[in-house]
Amino acid sequence: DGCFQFTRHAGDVLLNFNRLRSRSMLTDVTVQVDGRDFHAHKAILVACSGFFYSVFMHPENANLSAISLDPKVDPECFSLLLDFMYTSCLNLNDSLVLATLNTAVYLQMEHVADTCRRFIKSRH
Amino acid sequence: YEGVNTIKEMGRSIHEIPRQD
Repeated sequence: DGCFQFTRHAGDVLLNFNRLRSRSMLTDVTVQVDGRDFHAHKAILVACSGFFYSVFMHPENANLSAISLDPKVDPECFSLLLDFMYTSCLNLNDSLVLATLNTAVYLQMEHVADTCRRFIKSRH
Repeated sequence: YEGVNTIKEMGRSIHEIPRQD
């Protein structure tokens, strides 16, 4: 007897969640960012972001089906970070990295923020 | 989950949800 550890299970599960998102299947919240709507799964948002954890862990917010973020949040950067949550890939480029850092700080995604800071430092 | 007798299964672990039906 033994334990068969499926090494790619976490990635397979996350890929399926991203497929559900792309088909708006079982998405249970719409995140409104400066006029753009993003459909997502609360469980993924809460698992990846301290900000969403603090919002949805309040019982009165648990059933929210829409949430508007602070207008200072850049929708392009939010989209990048949402893709990161569902793929583990963080697309950084010189033009957006500072705004992405600010958005990651806002969403309380500290490890991503640290990566943005290291990216900025490596560029100078 | 690194037990003494853990066998690493490298293949897919679950079904793949299609991009569309």
